[in-house]
Amino acid sequence: RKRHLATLVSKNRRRRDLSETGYMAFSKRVLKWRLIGEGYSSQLSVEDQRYIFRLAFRMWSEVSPLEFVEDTRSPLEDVDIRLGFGTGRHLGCNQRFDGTGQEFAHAWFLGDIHFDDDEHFTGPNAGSGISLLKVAVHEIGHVLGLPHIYRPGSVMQPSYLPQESGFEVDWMDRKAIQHLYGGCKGRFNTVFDWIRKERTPYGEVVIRFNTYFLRDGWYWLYENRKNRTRFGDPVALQIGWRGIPMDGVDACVHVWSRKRDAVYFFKGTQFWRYDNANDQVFRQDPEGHRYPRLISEGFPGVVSPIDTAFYDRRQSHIYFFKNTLVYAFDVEANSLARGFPKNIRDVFPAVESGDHPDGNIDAAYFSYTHNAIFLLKGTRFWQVVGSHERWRRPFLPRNGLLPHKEVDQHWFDICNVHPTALRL
Amino acid sequence: EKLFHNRDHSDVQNVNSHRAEVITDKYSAELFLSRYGFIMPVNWEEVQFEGSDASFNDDFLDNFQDLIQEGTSSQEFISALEEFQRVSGLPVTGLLDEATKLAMNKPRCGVPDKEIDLNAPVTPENIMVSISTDIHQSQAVRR
Repeated sequence: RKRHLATLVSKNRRRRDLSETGYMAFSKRVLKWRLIGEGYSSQLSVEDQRYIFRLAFRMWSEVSPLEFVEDTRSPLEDVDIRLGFGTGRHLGCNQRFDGTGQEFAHAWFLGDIHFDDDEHFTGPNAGSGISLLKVAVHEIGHVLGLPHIYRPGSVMQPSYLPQESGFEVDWMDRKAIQHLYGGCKGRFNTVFDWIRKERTPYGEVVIRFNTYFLRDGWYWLYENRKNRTRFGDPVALQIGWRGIPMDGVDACVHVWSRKRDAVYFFKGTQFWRYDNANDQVFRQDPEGHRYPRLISEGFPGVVSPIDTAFYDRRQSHIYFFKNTLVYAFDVEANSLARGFPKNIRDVFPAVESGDHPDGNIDAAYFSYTHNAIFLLKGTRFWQVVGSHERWRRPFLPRNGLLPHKEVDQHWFDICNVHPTALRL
Repeated sequence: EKLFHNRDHSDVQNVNSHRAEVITDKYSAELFLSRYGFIMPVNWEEVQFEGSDASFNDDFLDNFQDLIQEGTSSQEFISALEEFQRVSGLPVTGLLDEATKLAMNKPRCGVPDKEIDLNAPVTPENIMVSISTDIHQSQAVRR
């Protein structure tokens, strides 16, 4: 009987494997799901049901490297996760539902999720009944390999708690799923802090900023204090930044000095100036320039397309990066600074020999949160030695690059979602 | 269709649907504790289909029925109850008090809280041993 058991169990594990952690986990990164036809609920419209499940899958995608796509066409055995509603004896499952009360759903390791349609499931924020979104996020957590977690606030608690406002996957649950599937890694096109001035109720002007990460046609607002992206991100670029190229930009530079305050976006051989007040690019700016303009026209001496750029307030220089060269552009003089372009190793020398991005960087970012400049390339970043660091360790080279670290260990949970789930 | 009057179905009435058995006594509590793995870890690994020849499960079901028919020893029941109270954040009394019944009757997920460790060799004897070991420990604690 043991041998029989062993063959029985191993055969069933074909679709999923034990990850190093000993928990079951999918080995694929893009998973297909479907609400099966004979399993529609009688309480919500089919569209509502599908929307809630799409949102539930997206919430897991926002915190893990997994992507989920609804597949209503493939043969059923090719669908990884199948969801359905039923009452009592249902969908060929021999774990019979118990009617109203107690068990409201269950999930099987092979990816089947069943909901007890005797329960009163409601849409998000209905304020009554059992939130289908909450239950779906919980059961999907099981299918992905998470057990019950008794920690208050966890989406994996076995008992249902009435819907609090702002139901989200919290920090510990994120670590739990990333323990199974790893963190979210990827290249960025640009990273910048967007500065805005606000007036307090007392008429004072205060200056705030938000940090943005851009990748292709998507962007995330990163909440530095909470070490995570904004709930519900990524968002499509054209939704938040009207007029810039929809498939992404090479750089964003904020020239901010006593006399100037201008935000530029660069892409290919052109650049745009952004009109913060009207939240779109200028067609013609107050100085009469029509956009888009050629980079060679606006920044003579700079060769485009560029890799990236940032503005250094200390010298009012914009540093443009292209391949292994750095072009420092003196904004006041409207010309390249003397001696530039230079090799990137000469401008930003490695503090630890051999630990250098060697050009072709993805993003150069001055962070107001850290008061530091970061050079990003691939999944790594190098922090530029700041004045404070040099005060403590004078032997460090000017603008030296400290040893690299991993981006996803410094800015957390910047995760892709499947393109079909982008617009929710 | 279930009867309702409000647009958002918030007043839907389950006139004809059956209700889950409310947990009120030791027997129904034992069933609950067994079902969710507090008395005997449950193999939740495989998809169970009606009529499937899940011989593996039959072993368990046999064991399961024996336990329930003979009644779980009061010690086992108390240990399981204490474990449930502990993970549910309830006062650990070992008694089937009102707070515990209330927690057991809450809407919840049907996946067991305690599942069988698939990496350990699985034999009914083995599981029983592990249960009895547990019991010894709790007695020691009690003394």
